[in-house]
Amino acid sequence: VIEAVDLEKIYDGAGAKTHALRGVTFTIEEGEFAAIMGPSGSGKSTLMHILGCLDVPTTGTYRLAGRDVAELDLHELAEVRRSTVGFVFQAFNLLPRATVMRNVVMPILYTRTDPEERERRAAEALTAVQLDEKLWTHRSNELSGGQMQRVAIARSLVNNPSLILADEPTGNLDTATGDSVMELFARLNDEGRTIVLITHEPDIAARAKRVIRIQDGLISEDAVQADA
Amino acid sequence: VIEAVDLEKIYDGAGAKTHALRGVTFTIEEGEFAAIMGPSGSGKSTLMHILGCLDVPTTGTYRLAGRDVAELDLHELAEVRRSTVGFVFQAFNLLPRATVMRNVVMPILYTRTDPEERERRAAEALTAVQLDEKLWTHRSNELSGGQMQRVAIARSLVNNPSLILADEPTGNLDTATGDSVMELFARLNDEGRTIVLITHEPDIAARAKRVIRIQDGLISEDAVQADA
Ligand SMILES: Nc1ncnc2c1ncn2[C@@H]1O[C@H](COP(=O)(O)OP(=O)(O)OP(=O)(O)O)[C@@H](O)[C@H]1O
Ligand SMILES: Nc1ncnc2c1ncn2[C@@H]1O[C@H](COP(=O)(O)OP(=O)(O)OP(=O)(O)O)[C@@H](O)[C@H]1O
Ligand SMILES: [Mg+2]
Ligand SMILES: [Mg+2]
Repeated sequence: VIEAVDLEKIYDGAGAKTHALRGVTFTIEEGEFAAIMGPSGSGKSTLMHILGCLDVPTTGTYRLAGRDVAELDLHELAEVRRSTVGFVFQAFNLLPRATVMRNVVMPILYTRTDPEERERRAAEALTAVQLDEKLWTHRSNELSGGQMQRVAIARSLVNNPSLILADEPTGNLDTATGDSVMELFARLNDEGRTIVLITHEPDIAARAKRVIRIQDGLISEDAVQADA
Repeated sequence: VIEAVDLEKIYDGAGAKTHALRGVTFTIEEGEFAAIMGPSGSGKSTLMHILGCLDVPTTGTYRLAGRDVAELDLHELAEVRRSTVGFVFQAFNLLPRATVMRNVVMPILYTRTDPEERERRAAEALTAVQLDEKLWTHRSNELSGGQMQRVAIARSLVNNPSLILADEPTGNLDTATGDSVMELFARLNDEGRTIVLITHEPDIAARAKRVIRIQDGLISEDAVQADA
C-alpha cells in the first residue's frame, strides 16, 4: 500500500538548509506492522510526514494505495488523509484550549457522520487508550504529558483509518501504559490495518514485524524480525 | 536543599477538578541525583513544577535552600529560579520562531552577563548536548523532536544552576544520544549540582542514585539504589 521510490527532502529556509532525506526507497504491503528507528535528526519524522501526505518530497515518487500523490491536488490529498490515514504527531498537535472530546472528534467533524455517532466513536477510541472518562471534559492543556499523548492516539483512530502512522507514540508513557498502547496497535493490525511507527525504544520496536533503520536521511537496514 | 512537607495540589477548573498531589513528603540533600518514576497522570510534573518554584502547592510546605517559598513574592521567586534552578520541560516550551541560540540565552538575557559571555555559555551548553553547530541558527521549529529536546536541556544549563529539574529529558532521543545526555547529567552531578529527573525508562532511572515512585499523587516508594 506504501511505495516510496528514491524520496529526497531538502528543507530550504534562511540559514536552515538541510538535506533531511537523501534517497529513501521501500515498499510496505497492506496489513504490515513496521517500526522505523534511527538517531535523532536522521529524517524519521520527515519521512512519516511524506507517507501521511502532510508534506511532499523534493524529488522522488510516493504512491499510496497505487496513486502517485504528486498527481493529487490539495483537496484530493486532504480527502486521502481524512479517509485512510491516522497520524499521531511527535508533539501531539492538540488544540490546547479545546476539550479532549472536541480534539478527538476533529478528524470526523465535517464528514457525514451524525453527532451521536461521532461522540460514540470518540468514546470508543478514548476507552481503547485507557483514558479515564472524567478527563474527557478537561481541556487538552489540563492534562499530563502522557494523557495528551493518549488523546493524540485516540484522535488518530476515530476516522477508522486503514493506515496508522505513529511518531514516538509511547515517548511519554510509563512502561505499563506503553504496553497497553502496543497491544492496541497489535489488535488494530490484526484487523488488517497497516501500522508504521517511529520509536527509539527497542522493546517497542520488538513488537513490530519489520524494522527499518534510518541514518542521515538514508535507509541503513530493512529487515523482518522474528516475533519477540 | 529540597524539603517537601505534605504537599497537596488541587487543580480547580471548569469540569477539571483534580487532586494531583495528595500529601507528598521527602527531602533531597544538596548534590543528590534522584529519579522520579510513576504512571502517567500520577503527579510527577505537578511535583516538579512546585520544586522549581513555577507553581505553588494548595497546602503543605516547600523549602528550597532553607527558604519557605510561600514567603517569597513573585519577584523573589523569579530571582530564585533565575539564579539556582535549571528546568527542562516535558514539552520543551521553546520559542518556536526564535533561533536555537536565542532560545538558549533566554535565562541569562537580562542578567549582568555581557553578550559575548552569554553566547559563549550558550555555545558551551549546546556542545555539551552534542547539537551540531550548523543547527544553532535554525529556528527551534525547524528542528527534529530530539534536537528540540536537546536545546531545552542546553537552555536549562546556561544560568549555571545548582538544581537541575528535568522532566522526561530523553523521551525523544535515540538510545545513544540519551546515554550521552545521562553522562552529561552525571558530570554535572559530580560538579556538586543536585539533579532530579522524571523518567519512565528503567535504564535511565538506573543512572540515578535514588528512585522516588509516585502513584495517584502519593509517594509509593523512596529508596536509594545500588549503582548500575
Ligand atoms: N491544569 C490542570 N487542570 C486540571 N487537572 C490537571 C491539570 N494539569 C494536570 N492535571 C491533572 O493532574 C494529574 C497529574 O498530572 P501530571 O502532569 O503531574 O502527571 P504526570 O505524572 O507528569 O504524568 P505523565 O507521566 O503522563 O507526564 C493528571 O491526572 C492530570 O490530568
Ligand atoms: N523546517 C525545517 N527546516 C530545516 N531543517 C529541518 C526542518 N525540520 C527538520 N529539519 C531537519 O531535518 C533533519 C531531519 O529531521 P526529522 O524531524 O525528520 O528527524 P527525526 O529522525 O524525526 O529526529 P528525532 O528522532 O529527533 O525526532 C534534522 O536534521 C532537522 O534539523
Ligand atoms: Mg522525529
Ligand atoms: Mg508529566
